[in-house]
Amino acid sequence: MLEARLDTANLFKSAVDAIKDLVQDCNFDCNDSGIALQAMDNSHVALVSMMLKAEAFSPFRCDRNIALGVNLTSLTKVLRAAGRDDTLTLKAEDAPDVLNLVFEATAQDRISEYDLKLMDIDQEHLGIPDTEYAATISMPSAEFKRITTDLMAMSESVTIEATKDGVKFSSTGDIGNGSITLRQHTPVDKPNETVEIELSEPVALTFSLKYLTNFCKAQPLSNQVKLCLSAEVPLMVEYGLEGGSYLRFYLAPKIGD
Amino acid sequence: SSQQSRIEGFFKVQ
Repeated sequence: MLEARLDTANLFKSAVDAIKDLVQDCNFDCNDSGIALQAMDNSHVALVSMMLKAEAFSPFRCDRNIALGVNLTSLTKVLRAAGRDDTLTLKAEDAPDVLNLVFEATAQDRISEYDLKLMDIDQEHLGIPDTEYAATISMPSAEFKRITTDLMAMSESVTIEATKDGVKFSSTGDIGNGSITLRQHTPVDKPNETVEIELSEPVALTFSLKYLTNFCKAQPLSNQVKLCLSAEVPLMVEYGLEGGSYLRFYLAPKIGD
Repeated sequence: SSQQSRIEGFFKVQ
């Protein structure tokens, strides 16, 4: 059986909130290392990969592999009933029909309990190869959100170009064009505002802004976001969580001219 | 103009 308790429901609420508009039905794959999720969006352009490691929970117990087939819209309805600071406990039997969720507000001695019906989901699992990316950009997640929102007003696509001089986001549309360039920036007193660019070779790729703005719904999960690019492979956008847990998005590039 | 590629073109189905 599965039993996984989070000190605050916040993490799980925000993670589900971040992906619910991109993927609808997906399996939460539970085993002794934690809870993992992989799912493609309907048009098979983007892929979500989430890993909540066992260490993120206290306690965490899962003796065998359990797949929890969940409709995220339904899960969102249940999670809406959880206070951000409530403790959250997820429980399921070995071959479960339901996912049991318990929210506890310890200060108020209030306990709420929900059973969410599960479904059989037969999903393709994609193998994501280990990639040495040509460019890895770490930047404030709020800045990334601002850039994608601002450029969305100009065009449906953005070209991300990483060079030794910095990273440039540029868009061309019917009304004109726009760009934002960020240079490496490491303020000693404000680590959350750091922009770091690790570059093995210059790279430029074009992506759909519709998906990038969607990924930015994960912004509350982490102050920093990591963008990993290599020529002609999907962009990886990573929101790192405490203890090595993560929420990653992969986005297939736009190709040709 | 540029064409949107699909994710399965890069990551193989397991």
